[in-house]
Amino acid sequence: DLGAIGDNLTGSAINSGAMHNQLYNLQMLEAAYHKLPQPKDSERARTYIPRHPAATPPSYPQVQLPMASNPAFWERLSMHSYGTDTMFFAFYYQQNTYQQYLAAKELKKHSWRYHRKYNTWFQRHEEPKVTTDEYEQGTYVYFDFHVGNEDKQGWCQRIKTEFTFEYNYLE
Amino acid sequence: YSNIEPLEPDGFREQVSKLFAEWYRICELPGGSDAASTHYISQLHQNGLLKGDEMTDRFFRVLMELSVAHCLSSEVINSSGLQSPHQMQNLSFLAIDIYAKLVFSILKVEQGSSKLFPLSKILSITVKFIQKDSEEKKNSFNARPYFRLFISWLRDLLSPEPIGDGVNFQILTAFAGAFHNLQPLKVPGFSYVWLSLVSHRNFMPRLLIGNAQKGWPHVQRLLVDLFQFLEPYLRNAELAVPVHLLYKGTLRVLLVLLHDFPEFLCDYHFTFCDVIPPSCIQMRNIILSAFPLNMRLPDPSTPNLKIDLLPEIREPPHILSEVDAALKLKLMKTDVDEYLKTRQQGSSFLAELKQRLLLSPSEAASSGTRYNVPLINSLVLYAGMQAIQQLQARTPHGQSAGNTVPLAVFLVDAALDIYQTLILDLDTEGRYLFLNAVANQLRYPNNHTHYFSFVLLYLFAESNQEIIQEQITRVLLERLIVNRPHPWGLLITFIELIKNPRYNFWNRSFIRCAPEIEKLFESVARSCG
Amino acid sequence: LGIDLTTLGLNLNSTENLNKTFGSPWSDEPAKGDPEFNVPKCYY
Repeated sequence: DLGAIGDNLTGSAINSGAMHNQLYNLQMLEAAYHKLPQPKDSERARTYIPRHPAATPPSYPQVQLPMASNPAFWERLSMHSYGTDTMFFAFYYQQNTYQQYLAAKELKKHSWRYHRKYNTWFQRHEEPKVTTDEYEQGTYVYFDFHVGNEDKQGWCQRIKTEFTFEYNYLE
Repeated sequence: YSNIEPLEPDGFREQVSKLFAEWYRICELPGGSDAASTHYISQLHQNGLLKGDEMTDRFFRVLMELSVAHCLSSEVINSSGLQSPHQMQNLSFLAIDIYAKLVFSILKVEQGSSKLFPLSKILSITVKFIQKDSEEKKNSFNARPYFRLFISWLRDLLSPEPIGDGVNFQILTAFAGAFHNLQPLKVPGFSYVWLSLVSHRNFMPRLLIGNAQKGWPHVQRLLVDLFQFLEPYLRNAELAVPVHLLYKGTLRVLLVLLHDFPEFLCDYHFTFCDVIPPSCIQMRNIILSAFPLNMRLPDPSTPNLKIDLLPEIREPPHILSEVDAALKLKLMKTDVDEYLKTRQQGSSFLAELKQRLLLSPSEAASSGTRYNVPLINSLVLYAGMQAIQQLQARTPHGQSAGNTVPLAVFLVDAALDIYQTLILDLDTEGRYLFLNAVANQLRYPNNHTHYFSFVLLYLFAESNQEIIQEQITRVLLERLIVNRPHPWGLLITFIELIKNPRYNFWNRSFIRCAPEIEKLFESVARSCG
Repeated sequence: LGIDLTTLGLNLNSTENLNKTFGSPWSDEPAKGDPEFNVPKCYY
């Protein structure tokens, strides 16, 4: 009897208005207990809305496979050399989507750096010759679009020597 | 119109329903529908539906009715018949999402114009709608559609491209106000959704981070709302299953706060201790165990730990609660100040103290105790703070208000008179609540922890009634035998009590009052090294 | 005596903030994967 005071649920407490509220509240809580918010109630399906939808034969998949939104899929894909091109494809053709976000994350993991002025991904080809607080200078590989004549067009990777990567353009 | 609820003009509901269907088609357009939605919203303006008047209220009310009804009508009762609480009905949130997107689009379009269509207007309509829905539906009220609605708004309105820079904080506080009006005491059927929203990673952390802590009072008020709802049920150890779930959810939220925002718990500990019942020891310990992120606590069981030499021990803790509010409310502050200054021996102040701490019989019935606990808490901490100030003013600079100060100086203070009067005049219950108020200050190294640790040990040493020593031990021990965490100040006080021969602890008869108590003390002695 | 708070699904020794992946007060599962993603404007 020297310690925590139990609730004196004596008659007066039960009859007083306060107790009635407590009983009512408990009943409402009990009812709500069977309708708890679910994790899926707060998840929004990351549906990709194609910018320029085109009708395709019904035999083609009409909606994205859930796998395309699975970070593990992108991690495994980017392990392969051909995977890098897939990352660049997703980055440049699935803009403002979860896929672009995942592709960019993978490219960063493989030490590609996005240049905000040239909107191009660069990767050090070797240790830079000069590094200061503002920039680094050296030889880089970068992912580019080759604008040759019709049949020569396409994405490719090039070497750029003596390039200065100013850090305030680094995303 | 009827004097209760103005009836809708004929055909209003059908018109709104058609508009909603049209909005749905716009949302379904592939590749985004900016132009179409902007045009649609300007049409709403032209129809006079967005003036912010009674018509606007009706418009949003009907949209909510349509969205919620659609959602709940989609409830697929599990084929398994009987539902366990967690086997949930699958609801379609299509209409809710469309409605959320309409509101977001209206707010975004408004962003350009001078009058940002008041989000608070939408939220107040939503709050009234939910309150009315829960009062009408009672047990069959389902809060999940509203959970989806608020989550969508929190996600869209607070995303990095907010609708107008720097309004994030205003949006957060608008939601905080709405959640305060939907607190469990007002809408008990909303409680689980309410705590999910209040603690959501898109909401609570954003109110606590940045903005020069301007969001802290909002989170504090919401937590107090929660504790006030739980309080009557937590006075007893055994909890009904639904209350136990709410209690466990509260513990999770407090642990996130303890881990990520300990200063928030530190600075409001006094307010929270007012609304957490004394029997709720572990939950209170979580709050009292918080310490500033950049502080390193010395291990309390370090042999010969010199507490007074800790640099932090001289610093006052940061307290955002209004410590003297209860004293002012009961018109006691002036008398307390008067006594602390003059220590008039003849005054009746001390003699009347106990009486002034009692509740009226009706208040006592509803609050489960005969004493005004917030008033006791306020008196104990306020008097102690004045005493510490006096002590620090008197001791040469740089010395702590600890036992380096000649004890005589320490004894001189009037606060101690008040504590000694209370410990002698109060009955068992009152003394327990008084000792709790003192023990609630045993936290991380600061000068309150130091002073109140002294007060407890001094009262133990000076009292000539074994029952007082027993109760002081009880108050400390019951906070130590519960599962962790344990506040640092509590541990160092108890270790001092059992180790320092001055208190002659191991010869007290009450530590052998029963075999299991004797065993308990032996195990405590071992664990305290 | 309260409960063992380490059984509530929160890694209290984590050096990371818990709030970023706090899923819900009703479950001891952290929020799945990247609960939210935002693409910087320069990626558009």
